[in-house]
Amino acid sequence: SSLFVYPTKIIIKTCGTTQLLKSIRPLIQLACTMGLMICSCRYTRGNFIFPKAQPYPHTSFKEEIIFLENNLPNNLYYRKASVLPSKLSSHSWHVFSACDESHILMQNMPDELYTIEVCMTELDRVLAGKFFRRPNDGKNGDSAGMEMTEITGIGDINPDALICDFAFDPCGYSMNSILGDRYSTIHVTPEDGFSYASFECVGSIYDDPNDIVEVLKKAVQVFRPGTVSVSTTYTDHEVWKCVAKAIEPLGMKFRSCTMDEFPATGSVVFQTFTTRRK
Amino acid sequence: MAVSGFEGFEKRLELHFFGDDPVIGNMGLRLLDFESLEKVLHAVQCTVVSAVGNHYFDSYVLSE
Repeated sequence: SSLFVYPTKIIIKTCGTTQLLKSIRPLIQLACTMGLMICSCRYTRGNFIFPKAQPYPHTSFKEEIIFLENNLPNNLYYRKASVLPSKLSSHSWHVFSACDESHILMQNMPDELYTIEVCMTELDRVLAGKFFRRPNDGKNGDSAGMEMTEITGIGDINPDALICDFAFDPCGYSMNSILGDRYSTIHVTPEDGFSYASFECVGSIYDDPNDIVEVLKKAVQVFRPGTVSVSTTYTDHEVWKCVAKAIEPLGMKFRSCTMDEFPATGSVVFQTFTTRRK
Repeated sequence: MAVSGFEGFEKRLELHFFGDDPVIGNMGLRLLDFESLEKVLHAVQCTVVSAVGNHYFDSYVLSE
């Protein structure tokens, strides 16, 4: 799981049975003590593998929306929730977005940054095995994480970035990478039967499109997953077209693409890919 | 699929704020003390296991 704190922006991403939405009210209150008012909110997730294990308010998307509606202030008047489906019944993308009047007016001034969220399942068993700690390895979470970053090739995804990594015991891995005002993050649950890895990064519409293609290629190659879903969030660009250019050369077949628009957030494009053998 | 196991799929929340105080404007939420952040994370059921920051933002790797 990861937390990113910018001067006027917070991003928090958590897995397992964490109750993420319970952070909304205390974060708004803390920001208020700094003289800051909330002006937009975006909540996203894929389909849980074990939905029945999720505690309130994550018991269903409907419950999550009700919780969000009840815990956001009234100035975030423009609200929308939607589920973007795919051809794979186990993969859909849940999005809730809310913003105030000023953000609606700013929609005519596109944000240069876009966000790409990649979810990967059915990881290659050999590659997933690299995210298990060796018994009595004499390492702590930081040093074991550093070793995993190196041997898996994660460190090569963006060699210029500063990486903060951690290996969990007996398995699992998280890393945040930072470079200038951009972040990327990887989280891995390697256990066979419910293996999962995510990659998320931020890009700019002014970047060379080949850069994001190469980054996505490198990130997916670390895991060689059976299924990949990619959500691209942007306000004024067609960066989502780069996604297939990155994923398909890795032997994966494009399965579906859905799109929707949200207040403040802009457009969200959800694409899925599976290995050709499926 | 296994009957039960660790849920990998994440929930992601992004909040944006605004303020008029130019002093706060430079650092803003980054001025929040670590103890306050930990209290929020406690409500979520996470803790910080590693951290790094630069001129622009702070990044924390969390448990779970």
